[in-house]
Amino acid sequence: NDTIEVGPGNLKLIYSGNKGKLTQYFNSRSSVKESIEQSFSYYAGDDGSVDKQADGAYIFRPNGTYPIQSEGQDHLTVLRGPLLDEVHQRINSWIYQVTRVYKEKEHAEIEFTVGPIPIGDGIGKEIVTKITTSMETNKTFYTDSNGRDFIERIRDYRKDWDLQVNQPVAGNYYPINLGIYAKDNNTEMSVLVDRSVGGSSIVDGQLELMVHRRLLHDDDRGVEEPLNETVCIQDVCKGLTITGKYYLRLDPLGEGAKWRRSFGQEIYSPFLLAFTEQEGDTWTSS
Amino acid sequence: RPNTDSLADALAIAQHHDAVSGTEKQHVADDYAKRLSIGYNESRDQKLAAIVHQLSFNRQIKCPLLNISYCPPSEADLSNGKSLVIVVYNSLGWKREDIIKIPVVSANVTVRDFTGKEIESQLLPLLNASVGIRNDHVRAYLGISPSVTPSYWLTFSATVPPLGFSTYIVSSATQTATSSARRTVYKSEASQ
Repeated sequence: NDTIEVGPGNLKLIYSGNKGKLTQYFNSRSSVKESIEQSFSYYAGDDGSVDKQADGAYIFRPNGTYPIQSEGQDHLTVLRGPLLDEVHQRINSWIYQVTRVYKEKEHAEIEFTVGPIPIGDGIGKEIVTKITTSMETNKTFYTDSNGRDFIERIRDYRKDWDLQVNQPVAGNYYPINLGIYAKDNNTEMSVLVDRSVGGSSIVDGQLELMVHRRLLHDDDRGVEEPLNETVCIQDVCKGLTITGKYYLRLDPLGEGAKWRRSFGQEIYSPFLLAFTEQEGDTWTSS
Repeated sequence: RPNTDSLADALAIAQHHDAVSGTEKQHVADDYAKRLSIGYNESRDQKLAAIVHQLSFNRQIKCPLLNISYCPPSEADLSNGKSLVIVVYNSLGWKREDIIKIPVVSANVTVRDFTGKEIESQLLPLLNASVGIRNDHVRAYLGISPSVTPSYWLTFSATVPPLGFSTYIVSSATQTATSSARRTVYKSEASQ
């Protein structure tokens, strides 16, 4: 029927078979149902030629935003099983994504692998992933404060002073160490992260995370070099490839805090594994 | 006496705002990484837990690169009658159930809990595309031969008590005991 349903448990993610894109989030237990999209785009790094302030390690100074389209045929590979389903998506030659839905969990796990960011066009890039819903979030979203309280953020507004908006994107960006969420009258959309990233809600109903960046100019704030790290093997250097995970969950209004707190701790303190081997069946329970 | 001073120093230095935000110079980033590595190794290499004999972290069983699907003990050949014992530690104060994921070479494996009861597991093929984009570079850097690239992720559900351990045993099966994942490939036209 042109749709692909993924998830062995209560949570189902619906993908469009034609476009290979995520289209809907549905939890049969909580009855949360929301149309949803997920995409990648990049902010071009400002070179500082106009106002002497380049995009760099400290200063986020984007010069336009550009969607990242899939190259050629968009492959969606679905692996199904009794414990979890996986959706593999090769966005392009330098972005790969795996979405996992576990039978016993009510969140989606998204693992991204990004890099090396191409800079052959002479433009530095800051890569973001966006999750878009139809939620009416009224310019308001919430970000953690170094893993502690979630603090209310209102787009283009500061409680303590009259904000003159010169940077509509950068002026609304916040550090995300634990997570970010937004809500409307019915639903909360929460995203928790396994590493520190930047994040914002530039458009109502949308959350975005900055997952990787590679820039070609120094922002002249002291670091004295562009943020353009490479790794070299046998004199061949490449930009870095990064990987990370974020976790997406939609709850009825007022029911997301428990998950954000408890699962946030579990992300921070995953199971620790140790290995050894034994001969035959000599193991005695311990 | 062995201690965790190097790790403490490395973590203390990494509290600097440059380290937290990733805005340091490259040579400083390299220094942070080296200090953390020294601290990690000092804390792990059996120096602090000498009384633990059977499950110590010695050179043969350490697995610090599980995040890039490289884990020599789990990729070992289990067809010779040996089993892989996995001890799972939960550092939080509540009972947890989560999925364990380890790379394995063979599909013919089975997972049992500490009572010997077989538990449900699932094999996920390591797709070439995902392995390639992530691991080729790192594996080349580490000098790992492509021939030892594992074929599957073995996943199973582990339940661990608060601040406690659970033990699971992976051994070879006469047939594929795990529920193999069905793989479906959907192809879509790219949007312009």
